[in-house]
Amino acid sequence: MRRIAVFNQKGGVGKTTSVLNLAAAMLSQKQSPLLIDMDPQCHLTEILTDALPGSQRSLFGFYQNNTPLDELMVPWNDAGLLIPAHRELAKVDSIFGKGPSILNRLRSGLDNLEKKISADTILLDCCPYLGVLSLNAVFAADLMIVPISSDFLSLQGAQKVEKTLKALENVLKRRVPRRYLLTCYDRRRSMTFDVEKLAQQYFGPELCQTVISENVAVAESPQAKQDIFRYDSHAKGAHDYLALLQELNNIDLAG
Amino acid sequence: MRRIAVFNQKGGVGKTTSVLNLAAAMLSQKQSPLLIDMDPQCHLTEILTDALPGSQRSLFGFYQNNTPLDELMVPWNDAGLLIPAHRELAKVDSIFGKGPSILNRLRSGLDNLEKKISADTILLDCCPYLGVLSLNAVFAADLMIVPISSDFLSLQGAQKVEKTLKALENVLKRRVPRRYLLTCYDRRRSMTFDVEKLAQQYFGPELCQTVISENVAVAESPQAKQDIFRYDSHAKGAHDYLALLQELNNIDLAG
Ligand SMILES: Nc1ncnc2c1ncn2[C@@H]1O[C@H](COP(=O)(O)OP(=O)(O)OP(=O)(O)O)[C@@H](O)[C@H]1O
Ligand SMILES: Nc1ncnc2c1ncn2[C@@H]1O[C@H](COP(=O)(O)OP(=O)(O)OP(=O)(O)O)[C@@H](O)[C@H]1O
Ligand SMILES: [Mg+2]
Ligand SMILES: [Mg+2]
Repeated sequence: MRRIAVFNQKGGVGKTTSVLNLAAAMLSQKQSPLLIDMDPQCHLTEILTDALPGSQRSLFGFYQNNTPLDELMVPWNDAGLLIPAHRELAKVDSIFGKGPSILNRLRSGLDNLEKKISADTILLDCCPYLGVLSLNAVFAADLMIVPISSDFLSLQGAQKVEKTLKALENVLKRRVPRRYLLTCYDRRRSMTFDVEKLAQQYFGPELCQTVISENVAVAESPQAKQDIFRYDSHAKGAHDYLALLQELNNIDLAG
Repeated sequence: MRRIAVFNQKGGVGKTTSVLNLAAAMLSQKQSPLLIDMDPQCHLTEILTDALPGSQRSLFGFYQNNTPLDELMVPWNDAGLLIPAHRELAKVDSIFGKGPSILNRLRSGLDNLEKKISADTILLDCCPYLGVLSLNAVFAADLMIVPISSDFLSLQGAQKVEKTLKALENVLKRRVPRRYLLTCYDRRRSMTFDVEKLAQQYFGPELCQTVISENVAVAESPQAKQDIFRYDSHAKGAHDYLALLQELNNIDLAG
């Protein structure tokens, strides 16, 4: 079971949007993704559910009470599964601090989960802050996706992620495979191509070939509580997220 | 001296962009703003300075060593002043927890500062997380500006800010004057007007009349390490931030 963490500590770069729509692309290919909302802001949870669960029935229950992850899953979109977030997750940083056992908590929880369920892929939506929750996601992941919203400030954020990952790899004693993904890619602006050139320079083969086009339908779909495939399957955004899925399926996770 | 905190826990809504360009609008009107970068990601600091200061010469020095704020100021753009951020600020949450004395730390620091310097306005750029730093900004502010990047997810973030402020007002024993500001306002998209209608419904007279247009020059200027007025004073974004300044100057801070 592949575990993909979507993280960039820069805000608003398309983390939630990418988790939502990459999962929906998987569903369209008859795969079964499990989503874990790791953001105390609960944006993914609010899109996919009609009522927020109590804190004990959310990912917070796993951290606070060691509730097994499979007991926290709720269905979405027929074949998908979600472990919801809750605003109480904001306390995880202060409850736990940053010792090595807390950093591997999610990793072990997922090891146990995988003995019980058969999702193909686990997608982790992170908040724009590298605290205990996002570190849990990084330590649990087989692959990290770092979205870059085709502007200079989010490119800077991605560079910081790269620096942080290199530093963490000494601790983790392994390389975290990652891919940098240009989102909100607006071909009408020369800035988009300037950012793309720099990203190619900085990240080389780790920059995804697929780009996610700026596409207003993608921004509208959350209001309808839908992913882009349900909202408008002919939209450019749907096409791009499917292309991204195909590119990711071809990655050999050893590199 | 007016203290304006710019906060929305939603990422990428234009907090840093608004602090930068509102300050630049003030400079263009011969006012003298002091900027305080309260984001451990240091985006504002990186735009305005050529070299990041050591942690002791940043806002972190105020929190860790009680260094007076006026000793931490550095100049920018001839007449402006900045207190730089540093990534060590990420530790402030865990060092201090959330007792009442830490929450008023910045407020008292600014009270002392105002005896020594004569800036007209202090602008606080917050990170997308409501921890000790952003709470310090809220507790110190005479006015909060909450940017909304004209999409549904950032509107939801703004609604959460409103809920949080109402809850905090019981603790603060005062109402925090605030204004909600539509940014990245793209008149080509019907979604912009849908979001605007909802914002008018939710925030009424607290929604700014001024909107900040989607304007690629605004997104390009950080790469040149410039605000929009220096980068292209004829740009729509410059015009809009000047109009925002004029609207804010007319607010009676009692409401
Ligand atoms: N390809 C796209 N085209 C148009 N709009 C997009 C696209 N991708 C994302 N958006 C919009 O940009 C905004 C920010 O995206 P999103 O919330 O997914 O970013 P995020 O990185 O998860 O933010 P945060 O840091 O707050 O968690 C949302 O309103 C989203 O709908
Ligand atoms: N009016 C605008 N027109 C075009 N681009 C804009 C506009 N306002 C902001 N941007 C761009 O949108 C991106 C996000 O803006 P910014 O970094 O200021 O948001 P933020 O709320 O400070 O983000 P964070 O939550 O990460 O601190 C930046 O690349 C910025 O240049
Ligand atoms: Mg998100
Ligand atoms: Mg910012």
